[in-house]
Amino acid sequence: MARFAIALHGGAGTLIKGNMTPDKEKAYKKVLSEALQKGYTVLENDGAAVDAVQEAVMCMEDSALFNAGKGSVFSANGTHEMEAAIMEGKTRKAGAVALLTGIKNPISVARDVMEKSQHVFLLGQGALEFAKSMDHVLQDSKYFYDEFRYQQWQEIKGSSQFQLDHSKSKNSKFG
Amino acid sequence: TVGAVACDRRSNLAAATSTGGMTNKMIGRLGDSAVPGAGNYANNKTCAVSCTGSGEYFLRGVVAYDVSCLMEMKNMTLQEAAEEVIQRRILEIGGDGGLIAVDAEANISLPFNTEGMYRAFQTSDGVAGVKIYK
Repeated sequence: MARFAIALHGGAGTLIKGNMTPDKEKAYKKVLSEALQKGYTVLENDGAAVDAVQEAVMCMEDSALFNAGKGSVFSANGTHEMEAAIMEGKTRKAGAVALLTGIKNPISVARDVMEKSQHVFLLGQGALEFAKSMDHVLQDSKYFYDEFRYQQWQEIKGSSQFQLDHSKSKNSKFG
Repeated sequence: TVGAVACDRRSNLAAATSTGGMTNKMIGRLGDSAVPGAGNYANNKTCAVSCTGSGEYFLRGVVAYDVSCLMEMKNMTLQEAAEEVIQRRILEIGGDGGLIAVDAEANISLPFNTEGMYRAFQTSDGVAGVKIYK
């Protein structure tokens, strides 16, 4: 059997800017460790890479600490529009969703798009209807509410600026 | 944005990426790293990649696929290709962020060009870490 490996990223953090307390750092590392362990266990038990990455990402989506799933940031109208994509290297099959609201684990919907639809990318209402048809777990807006994320949004709400986790602002003009 | 890449015991690769976008983003804006080819890609011949950063730049740079192309067409190693894309190509168009990648020999690369990256990794040879790069 060949070597195996897994790697994760949790995005880039606003808390790095002098705000990372030992307790917060511990909390972030705890979730990262849990996600890593879930993914690695799949591989260790001879599971498929695609299962390992899905497990790991779902674990981070279930945490309010990371900008995905439960921890998604606020968009301009105060909603949470999520995106997810998954791809396997053997077949180069891919599945993706975007502009998706109210779904607990967008990555699992992307997996179903890859395996159970004839398509690669579903957006918005169509993605939501597909998720519902596949019995994915729905969550209301309270599930996605986080005070820290809300305050981040309040700082730039009403402006044309938007903010990545690790930078103050990004100009809205792109080529 | 969160993501994972893996190489299993059969040397099959996979990548997953999920994001809540950007704070105060325009409604209907699609384009964070969770777009196939731009911020998410897997090909057993080369690598699996998941990106994080300012999504529009990753779309313009077709970053995840670019790493794979550099390996396939220029015979770069995973580390060389990932570094080339994050430390040179994406910077040339003003992009910031990073990626995680793994190849079919379970080599891992974790380059980034901005502060505050949350990373975790583990290989079957016992190399492991959970780090917040400041």
